[in-house]
Amino acid sequence: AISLRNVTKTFDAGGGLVHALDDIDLDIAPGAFVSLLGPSGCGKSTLLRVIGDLVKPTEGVVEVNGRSAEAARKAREYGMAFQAPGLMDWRTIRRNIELPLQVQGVPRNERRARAEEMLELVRLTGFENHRPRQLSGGMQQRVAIARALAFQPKLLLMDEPLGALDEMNREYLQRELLRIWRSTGTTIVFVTHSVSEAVFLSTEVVVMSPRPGRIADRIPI
Amino acid sequence: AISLRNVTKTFDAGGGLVHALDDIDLDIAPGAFVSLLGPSGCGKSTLLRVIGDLVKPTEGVVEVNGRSAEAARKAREYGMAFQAPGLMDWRTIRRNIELPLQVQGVPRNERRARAEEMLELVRLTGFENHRPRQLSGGMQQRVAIARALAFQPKLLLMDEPLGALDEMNREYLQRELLRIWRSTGTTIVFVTHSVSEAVFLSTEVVVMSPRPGRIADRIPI
Ligand SMILES: Nc1ncnc2c1ncn2[C@@H]1O[C@H](COP(=O)(O)OP(=O)(O)OP(=O)(O)O)[C@@H](O)[C@H]1O
Ligand SMILES: Nc1ncnc2c1ncn2[C@@H]1O[C@H](COP(=O)(O)OP(=O)(O)OP(=O)(O)O)[C@@H](O)[C@H]1O
Ligand SMILES: [Mg+2]
Ligand SMILES: [Mg+2]
Repeated sequence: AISLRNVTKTFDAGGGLVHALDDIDLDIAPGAFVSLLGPSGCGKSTLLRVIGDLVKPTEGVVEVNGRSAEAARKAREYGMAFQAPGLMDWRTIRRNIELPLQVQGVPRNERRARAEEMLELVRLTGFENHRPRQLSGGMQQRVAIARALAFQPKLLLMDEPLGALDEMNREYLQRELLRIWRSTGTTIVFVTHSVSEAVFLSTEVVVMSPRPGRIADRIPI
Repeated sequence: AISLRNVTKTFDAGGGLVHALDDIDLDIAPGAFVSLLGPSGCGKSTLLRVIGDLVKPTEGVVEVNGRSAEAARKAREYGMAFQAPGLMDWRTIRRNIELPLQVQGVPRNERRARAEEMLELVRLTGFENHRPRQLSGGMQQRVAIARALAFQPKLLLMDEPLGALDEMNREYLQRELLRIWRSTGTTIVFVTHSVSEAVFLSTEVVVMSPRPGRIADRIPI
């Protein structure tokens, strides 16, 4: 479903060059659950953004579902949960979750029902009319997850989505994510700092080296 | 050093009331290292903000070093690392770390040397001239820690400061924090979702109940 060939990304910053990604080759099969591990600053978020066409590679080719990353993004083929929740302050929680459905033209009643279902999944029923800033850090992250899952995407890109949660909420959502994955056959690329979480969730773990980010190891689970 | 009596905080939001904190009594001795644990949304960040006078309690009294929380804040008696890094986008990393020193009138050369020392501590040497948005999530969190430590405050308030880090960086910074704590005798109030981290670092662990946030348990370590 995803293929990266010779992907390199260099940023121009702070008066010098930052080599975020260096000659990455990576294949992710349809329906796989791949976790990405590696030290802070090694390029995990950048790699996810390259797959999601939020960042253009300096060199190399990215294909998602047989087309370019850009085409996949424009066709809205994936849901993404960012490392910082990225919610819209001026919308309520419900309207934040409904946004991808709205963009896809889903009718109002159906949108509302789906948003309600997602809120229940992430255990935030009752917070529909709140604004993002009125929620705790972990609650905002859960809304981001709800939004990413809302339109049942075939591909899910998730950047440390459970890091801000206590152990009980985290384990609950790990099990829910696994259940959704099994029942929908979606492909998931999941960044985490927890080795145990990666092993629990994934079909394969990809380990990245410190900057410049390369793939150090690929471990089938 | 810190005393809370009957502290209650209620927010008006989303068409209803949110009881974030309910009748909290808490004493933190000078030089203690207290960790705060509890489920997402239970009131930990709110409690930290009440201590730091960033939020006024609905009821109750807060004293920090024998004066009101407000007086302590105005006298700049503490350093704070927030759950979302809260860096200033328009300043470089170095100038972000220098800010509290600047506010305290520390001379330029001394400020610069101290900022450099802090950057080295959090292992971000070489990123002085970058902008916050050019850093990864974990790197931004480390800058927030560097900034909180910069002026060697007597009281440190830290809200999940290590959550965005891989295990190696996290353990390294845990040891560094412990070392600084022992050598400076500073008082630390530390929110974390990791039970093992709380036990490793603290003299005492305070466990909060789910909303409305109360103190469920206090465990000397
Ligand atoms: N400005 C606000 N307006 C309305 N409600 C708020 C506000 N700030 C916090 N709350 C509510 O108070 C409760 C406690 O929030 P708080 O941020 O303290 O939780 P927390 O324990 O830090 O959670 P987490 O572990 O997810 O960071 C939550 O239900 C939240 O929605
Ligand atoms: N827009 C940008 N401009 C300049 N440099 C950038 C930019 N985005 C990322 N970088 C740099 O690229 C490197 C990789 O960043 P990335 O965010 O991918 O790391 P990460 O593996 O996600 O780290 P973390 O675990 O801390 O989230 C870092 O050194 C970062 O400073
Ligand atoms: Mg990242
Ligand atoms: Mg919090």
